[in-house]
Amino acid sequence: KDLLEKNNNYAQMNREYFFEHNILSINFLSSPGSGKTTLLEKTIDQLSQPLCVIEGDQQTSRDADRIGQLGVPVKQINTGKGCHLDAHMIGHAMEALPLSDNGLLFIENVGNLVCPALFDLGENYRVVVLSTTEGEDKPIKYPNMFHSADLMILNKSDLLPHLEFNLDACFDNAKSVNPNIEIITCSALRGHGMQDWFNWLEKKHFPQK
Amino acid sequence: KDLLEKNNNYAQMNREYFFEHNILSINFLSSPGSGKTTLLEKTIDQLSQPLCVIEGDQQTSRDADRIGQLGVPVKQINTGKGCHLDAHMIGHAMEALPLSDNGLLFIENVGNLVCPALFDLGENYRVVVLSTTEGEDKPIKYPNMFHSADLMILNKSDLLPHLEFNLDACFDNAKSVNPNIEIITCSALRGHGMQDWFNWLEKKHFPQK
Ligand SMILES: Nc1nc2c(ncn2[C@@H]2O[C@H](COP(=O)(O)OP(=O)(O)OP(=O)(O)O)[C@@H](O)[C@H]2O)c(=O)[nH]1
Ligand SMILES: Nc1nc2c(ncn2[C@@H]2O[C@H](COP(=O)(O)OP(=O)(O)OP(=O)(O)O)[C@@H](O)[C@H]2O)c(=O)[nH]1
Ligand SMILES: [Mg+2]
Ligand SMILES: [Mg+2]
Repeated sequence: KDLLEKNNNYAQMNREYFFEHNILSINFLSSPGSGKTTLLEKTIDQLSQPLCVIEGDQQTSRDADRIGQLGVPVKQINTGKGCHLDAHMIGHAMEALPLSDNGLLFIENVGNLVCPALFDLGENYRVVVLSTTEGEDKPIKYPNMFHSADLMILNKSDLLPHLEFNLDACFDNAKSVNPNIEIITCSALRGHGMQDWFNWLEKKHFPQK
Repeated sequence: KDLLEKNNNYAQMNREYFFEHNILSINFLSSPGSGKTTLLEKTIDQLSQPLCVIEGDQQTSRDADRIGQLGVPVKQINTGKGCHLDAHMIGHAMEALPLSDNGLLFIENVGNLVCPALFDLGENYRVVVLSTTEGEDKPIKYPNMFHSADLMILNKSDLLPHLEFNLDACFDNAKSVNPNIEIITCSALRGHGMQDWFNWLEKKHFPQK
């Protein structure tokens, strides 16, 4: 497992950089299409601190283009056949971004509930986004990801009236895999619950506009 | 890439077994929660041929339990931290199942749009399931998977009235990555479009009840 050892060394370098420059870095993880980019789009509107974004995808720059349109410095990493971002890629992307002291760095990982869980990027927090449409069993079927997350955002709450989704079972499943996980329910698209997410960010030191 | 070489040898063994016994094997792939198991549940009701199912998940036997309740022989493979099924695992699982000549084998892969695309299991067909809730850009953002598929099932069509989903863009994206891909739109849960899927199976030699 030399690969993970090497990755951990790069992660440590990233972590030290974030600490020295008081940068809050968050790694966003989810299945494909759970709403990571939408969440970032709606969050960027609310923040006053300097912010940079790193986007990870197998192909295209579609997500970086969406973020770039909001006037935020963003770097797209294409992993080709690769299934996750690693700390080395992040270190390089950081060099290409105008990171500010006391600012934020959002990292949107490749849409994948499996492999990205194994690769520490040196981030301060891990946020896993689960959409209501995926079903309430994902936390126990893909446990590594939920075990390694600080916060679970249950997104697409606006679709709940049209789904047979058991909220309690979902929360129980997440807590059974990770008793310390915090949970926020929201609709990034429609805005419900987003205030809880902004409050969570503020708790981590970043006041809103 | 010894790993893929070794896998291809096992895949070839599986393929030869399927050919000698006239077994139709299908590998079902998707993001987590797109509806693979639901599709299998609703399909099993319709088929009269002997059928076995292999389920792949990181953890739990929840999917195998759902299939087992329908009286179909099923084997659950748990991959632990692994992100995909491989041909060696399938070969072993086949030994544990009462496969019948002229029958069917459905393989539900681990929910992951990235890694399983690289591992040939020896299957006759690859069916990728995309749900409307994931967005129309997935075929171009995760191109390897859609490029390697024979059929794309766009599932959860019942939710379209509540989504901003562009069907034409989705189809164009899929065709741009794989001009030969067939596309069926359905709702495994509600039944719309499922007849098109049953007709597709029948074309591959398996009449319905
Ligand atoms: N109904 C509803 N749809 C949403 C919500 N958030 C995102 N979506 C939709 O879900 C689809 C995918 O959203 P994205 O933000 O691109 O998801 P993603 O997680 O960034 O996707 P990848 O980067 O490809 O993994 C799009 O069609 C969005 O409009 C939500 O809160 N409610
Ligand atoms: N609205 C709607 N929901 C569906 C449909 N098909 C599946 N679902 C729901 O989507 C969720 C996930 O379905 P599953 O069949 O477990 O999905 P899966 O692809 O097997 O999931 P994994 O095996 O964990 O990757 C469940 O809550 C299903 O009820 C559909 O056609 N329409
Ligand atoms: Mg995205
Ligand atoms: Mg399943």
